[in-house]
Amino acid sequence: FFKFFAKDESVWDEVEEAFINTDVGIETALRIIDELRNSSIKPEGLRIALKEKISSILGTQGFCLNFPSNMPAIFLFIGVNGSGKTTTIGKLAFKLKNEGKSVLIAAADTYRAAAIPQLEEWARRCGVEILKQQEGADPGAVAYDALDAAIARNIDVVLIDTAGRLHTKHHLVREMKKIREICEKKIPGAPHEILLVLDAVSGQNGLIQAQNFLESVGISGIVLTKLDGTAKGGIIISIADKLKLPVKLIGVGEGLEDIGEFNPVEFVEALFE
Amino acid sequence: VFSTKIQGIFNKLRKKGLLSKDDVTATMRELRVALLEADVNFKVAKEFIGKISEKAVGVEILKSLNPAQHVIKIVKDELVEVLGGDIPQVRIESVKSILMLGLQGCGKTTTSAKLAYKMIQRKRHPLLVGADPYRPAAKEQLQILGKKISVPVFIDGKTAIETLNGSLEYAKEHKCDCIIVDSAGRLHVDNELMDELKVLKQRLNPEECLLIVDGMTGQEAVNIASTFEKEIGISGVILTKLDGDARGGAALSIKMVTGKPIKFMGVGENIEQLEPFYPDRMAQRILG
Ligand SMILES: Nc1nc2c(ncn2[C@@H]2O[C@H](COP(=O)(O)OP(=O)(O)OP(=O)(O)O)[C@@H](O)[C@H]2O)c(=O)[nH]1
Ligand SMILES: Nc1nc2c(ncn2[C@@H]2O[C@H](COP(=O)(O)OP(=O)(O)OP(=O)(O)O)[C@@H](O)[C@H]2O)c(=O)[nH]1
Ligand SMILES: [Mg+2]
Ligand SMILES: [Mg+2]
Repeated sequence: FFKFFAKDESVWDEVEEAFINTDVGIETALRIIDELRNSSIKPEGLRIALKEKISSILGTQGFCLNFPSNMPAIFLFIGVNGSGKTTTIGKLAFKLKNEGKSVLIAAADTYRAAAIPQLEEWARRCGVEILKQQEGADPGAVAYDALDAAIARNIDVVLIDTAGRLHTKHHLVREMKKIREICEKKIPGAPHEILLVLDAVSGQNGLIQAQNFLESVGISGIVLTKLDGTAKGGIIISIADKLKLPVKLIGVGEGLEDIGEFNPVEFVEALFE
Repeated sequence: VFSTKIQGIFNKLRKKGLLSKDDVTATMRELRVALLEADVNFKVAKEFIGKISEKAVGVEILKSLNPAQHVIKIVKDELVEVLGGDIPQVRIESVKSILMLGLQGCGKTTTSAKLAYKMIQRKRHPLLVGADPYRPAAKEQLQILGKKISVPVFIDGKTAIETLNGSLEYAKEHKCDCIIVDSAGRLHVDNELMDELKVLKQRLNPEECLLIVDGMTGQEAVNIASTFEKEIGISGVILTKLDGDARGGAALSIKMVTGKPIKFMGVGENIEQLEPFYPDRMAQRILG
């Protein structure tokens, strides 16, 4: 990857191919290449220049989770079907618990078969409490109850799991808006994070998902999952470039500890491996 | 949109008898952008465009079409040809064993139930087998889906191979005429789980070995599909979540690189939302 052999014009074709291979997408790739071509970069300095360019797009801040003071932190997880929301919540609950925080998991996916038992198992594995209602219950009601319980019991963090939904399904987007409004009314400033969970294997549709959900519901950050696979997740470069959305967490496996904070330096290094 | 851009290119060129090399080059640039935006793999797009360029230069423009329309027609026809050709369908009425495999979260469990539902509609007696011992509540998920459509679900066993062995016995005893085995999501680079899959396949010797792929898969579709084909061997592919707006370029990548047919498309979370794969619809979708 990114092994430059050409010392002439054709090196730009190699760069373009390397970018596309990571799912950065042709528009962002060509734009980055254009900017580098117009600066007088020597072939020897190209690798460094590319790393700097990508790093500047990813930015230097916004990677940390937003914990408000004096109230429970409410984190709402959204994303398309199968991206890794439920598993991420299990891992994050474990991580926060080990950092000394009290955590409540809210089972607001009341729709998919065995969604609640799946989340219950994760709660059991990390020794964290789960708030749930019956299958088919209103997800907004579950979110409300969870926030209510968090306030009453002085809980530090609430992680809200939701059903997978395609951004093209208007009734599901409306449902998500409603969940968000319920959080806002119950605790001012909530949700303190609306995290879009995105599979690293996603192609250009990842950018479309981010654009759509940002517009309809609001997104504060991205969780990039399944980075333990072979996909590089380059789509987040386009997302940072076009939407200025930061990645806050990464998923690197199916185990309880397979979660990490997003480190832009490591991410860029991994792109070039 | 590809066709609008191509129309734009040719509006600048007046009536022409034959497509010139320059006409084609300009068009191919637009085509490349369209394919890459649709998640077609970089190398696959290059190869596909090479094919089209050869076919398009010097072509006599049909009297019924303008040059742009004719180029679009050539591209679309070629796409349909590559994607389809003569697709050997999953013979729902007669297939006896199906092994479902793929990456995490692509839709294996849901699609297993969808296939069972198609068989129920043909008055067959399928057996769903929950051979995923890892994912929390995976077996429960399949049980719930099976119950909805009155299909028995076999889940006994601590390991995947134990469950498979038990299910073969069960199927015989209960006269089930097709066994559909749902397996755990796995990375194509996880040696242990790929070995497990080899063992499952060997034991079941399935008539259909279906790779389930998320419709929004990007450039890695080639690597994923060719690894599963090389290591395990597949008979076909099902592309899921095509009820969204993912362009589905993975379909072209997978077909071109593995030669394996795409047999169905998942178009929703409900049990009846599994459609046969239509190459012309997919071609239209990829071009955008
Ligand atoms: N390898 C790997 N697998 C993951 C990762 N995160 C989640 N998974 C797997 O991906 C699959 C789907 O995960 P879920 O947590 O059920 O995804 P979800 O978004 O909640 O799915 P829905 O609720 O159905 O929309 C499971 O098999 C998980 O174990 C990761 O970081 N790496
Ligand atoms: N919109 C849509 N959602 C789908 C489709 N097929 C499956 N899903 C959803 O995708 C998510 C994942 O489906 P599963 O069947 O659990 O996927 P899986 O491959 O078995 O997942 P693992 O066992 O964890 O690897 C669920 O939310 C399904 O409802 C489809 O065609 N369209
Ligand atoms: Mg879930
Ligand atoms: Mg499954």
